[in-house]
Amino acid sequence: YSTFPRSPRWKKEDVTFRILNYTPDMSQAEVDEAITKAFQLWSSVTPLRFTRLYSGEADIMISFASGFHGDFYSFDGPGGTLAHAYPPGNGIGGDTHFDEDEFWIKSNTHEGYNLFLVAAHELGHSLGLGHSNVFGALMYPIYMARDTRNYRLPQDDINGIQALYGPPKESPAFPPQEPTEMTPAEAPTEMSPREEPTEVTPSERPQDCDPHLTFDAITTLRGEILFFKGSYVWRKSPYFSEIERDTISTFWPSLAAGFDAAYEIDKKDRVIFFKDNKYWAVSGYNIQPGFPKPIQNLGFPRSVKKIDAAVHDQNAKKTYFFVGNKYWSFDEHTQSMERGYPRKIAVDFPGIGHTIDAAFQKNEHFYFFHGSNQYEVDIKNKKLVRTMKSNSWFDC
Amino acid sequence: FPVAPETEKEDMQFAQKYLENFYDFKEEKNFRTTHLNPMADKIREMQSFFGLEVTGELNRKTLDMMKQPRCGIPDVRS
Repeated sequence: YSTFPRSPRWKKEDVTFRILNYTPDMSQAEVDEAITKAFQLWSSVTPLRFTRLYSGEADIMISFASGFHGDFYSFDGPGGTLAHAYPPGNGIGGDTHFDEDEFWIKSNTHEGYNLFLVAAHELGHSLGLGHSNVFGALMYPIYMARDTRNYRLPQDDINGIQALYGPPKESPAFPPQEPTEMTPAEAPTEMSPREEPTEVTPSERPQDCDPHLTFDAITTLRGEILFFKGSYVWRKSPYFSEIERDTISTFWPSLAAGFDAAYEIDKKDRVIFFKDNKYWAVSGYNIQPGFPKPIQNLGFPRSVKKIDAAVHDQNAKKTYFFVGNKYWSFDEHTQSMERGYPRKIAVDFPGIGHTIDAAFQKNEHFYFFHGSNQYEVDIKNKKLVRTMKSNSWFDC
Repeated sequence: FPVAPETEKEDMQFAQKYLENFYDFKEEKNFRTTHLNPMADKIREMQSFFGLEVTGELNRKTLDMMKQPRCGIPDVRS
């Protein structure tokens, strides 16, 4: 994280804000909610209290404007610069401006820029934070669409704002009645995927070239291959030579770490993640509404509590689910399990005589992973072609 | 995806504006320098900030990063 030169900050805990005007892209209630949630992010980790004014001069004046709007930083039309804000101070100090030429949205179900995310970032500036070069941090300068339903402030941003204001005092920073204004669609779902305590620090990142490296799940995603283990993900892209390492929460903050299985249906631009008896569908960063769903919806008997691995055959339009020493075949056309399953893996895939941890398809081959080994199988004749180390994709 | 400017010259102008806005680049008219490309230092600074390969050259990945929608506050300040 960084701060502005000389680290300007508000010398008081009670900071006022005022919303001067609205964007026609969203209802006024949606704009109010997005900005209120954004303030709540910061007040929940500092002693700061934010009070809204409806007239007169507030510390943080919030407005939407296009092109030249009276300060030295004119906006630039659609794209490019989305918004900016000024560090704490008198006059324009603390003020936040949104570029009205952008299309502002409430949730990521359609194109546009999520006002809550951008507001939360700009309010970081209004409180004294500069940009962070930590990928995935809220104060990272580049816009990244994310699922905002259970959005949590990343640790780098918490460290930054607490360096300026310290941690919160015991009493809640917001009057209790405010949060209830969240619309039901935004309230955490009963089956919200993140079940573990909130402050979980990721375990040590496994080494790329550890000869004993195993994976929880592997899938393709828009031409890349994603390897999952615990809270970590390795990304192999056809466009960049080096492997990129991230955490799952960087892309899908509301999904719990430790997937069981994952597969991509390329034609629908959709990846399905499995954990225990539930599964989620995502499209890029966006978790599809209506998920998670119980895996029984796919046609598994009740005796199946979780699955080991899944792979989608793009040519046959079938998805294979692996559980123990058996596997099921799911017909994506009819959206139902094929008759005659489950079958023994070893019978149909000679040479694969064990359980499967993870699987994915690339070109004419399936790649099955078991422990620290990987098995390349020719899809057409289901013959084992060769065995490799599980991390052979990492150029060790 | 970002819409790419058509010509290399446009790319360079785009990059110069970006570095002026966000990396405090100042093109000194009578700037005598041993650098063939006075922007190279600032390109290196931007590449380092975003964890890109630090080459000082305006390569495709660097340009793609510059075209991402972003906040209007500078990344570095003098």
